[in-house]
Amino acid sequence: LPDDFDWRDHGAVTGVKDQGSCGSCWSFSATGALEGAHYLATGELVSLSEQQLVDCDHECDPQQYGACDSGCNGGLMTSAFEYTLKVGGLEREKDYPYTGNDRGPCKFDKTKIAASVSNFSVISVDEDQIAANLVKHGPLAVGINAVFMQTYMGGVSCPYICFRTLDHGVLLVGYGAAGYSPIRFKDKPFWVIKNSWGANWGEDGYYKICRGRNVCGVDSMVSSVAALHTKSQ
Amino acid sequence: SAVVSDVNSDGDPLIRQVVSDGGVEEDSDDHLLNAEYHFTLFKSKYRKTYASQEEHDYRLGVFKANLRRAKRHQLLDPSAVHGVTKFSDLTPSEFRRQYLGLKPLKLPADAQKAPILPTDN
Repeated sequence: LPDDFDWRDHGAVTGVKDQGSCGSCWSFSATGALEGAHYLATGELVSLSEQQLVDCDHECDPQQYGACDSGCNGGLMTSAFEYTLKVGGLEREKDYPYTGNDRGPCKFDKTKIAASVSNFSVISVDEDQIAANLVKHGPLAVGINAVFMQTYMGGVSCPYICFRTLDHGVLLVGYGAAGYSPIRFKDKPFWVIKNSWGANWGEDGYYKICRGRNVCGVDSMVSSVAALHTKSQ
Repeated sequence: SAVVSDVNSDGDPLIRQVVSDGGVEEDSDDHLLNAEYHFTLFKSKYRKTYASQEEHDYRLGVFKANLRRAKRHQLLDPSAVHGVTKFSDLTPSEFRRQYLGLKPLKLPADAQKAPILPTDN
């Protein structure tokens, strides 16, 4: 495994997006992972539609009653992958643009599918396995506790205390061996996370969190997706 | 408050405080002026407008609470930088409701587990 790795350096990550005042983080995390997987499978980087997931994906988790994807009221990335597998794929962002609300009808057009899922997996709470799957399969969909993110402006976040109850879905795009933290006068290995709160939040829309002890639950809900080798129409 | 030090005639370092020990009201005045000032910057930077004076004053109160919260986060998380962000006029529950959105559940039990990958070279 390389000491440092970042899919942004390899062209597998689209620009930072903004979910606006809508609890649709799960759809941004899922599209980010499929954008990366589609790039690895076809060499084509395409911005995919979160709004299709918000409007059309009401997939439920069979094991847990009431755990259904529900637009601005939350969802799960693995259920979003399941939905995408079932309906054949996601449209491009520009064909089904984001509105930031879930009051519209489903306007999915099968003839405009840009990327398709071949399968998806969940990854164990093992940081080496997370790093290995990141390098092998592309950006990963992860859950995190976002309590420190409301006031975060930059640097490597490594709270002494942070609950591991997950309330936010983001995209893991890379990792670094050493992000210098002046306060603790030592380097800290960190994950590089793409968020969906616009580029005027955090470090140009990105968040860095230290690795090593499942801080804020970042290692506990990690999933990867593989895309079919079909280029978008 | 600030403390400066200089050396008096017989060479002893003279450490003296140049600002009186602010009573609670003085500190809170500083804090209030600070908060007002930061709130003005915040509104212009993020183009925030509020429907009424009541809403504005309420959001200023929330903003002050979030300044204190950012201070606590900085103490708990010293290797990051915490401060005023575009969410600083939202209460923690408004923030959670409007900008998060992960179903607070475990991973689906039936999801396929990724095969273990080699990680040593």
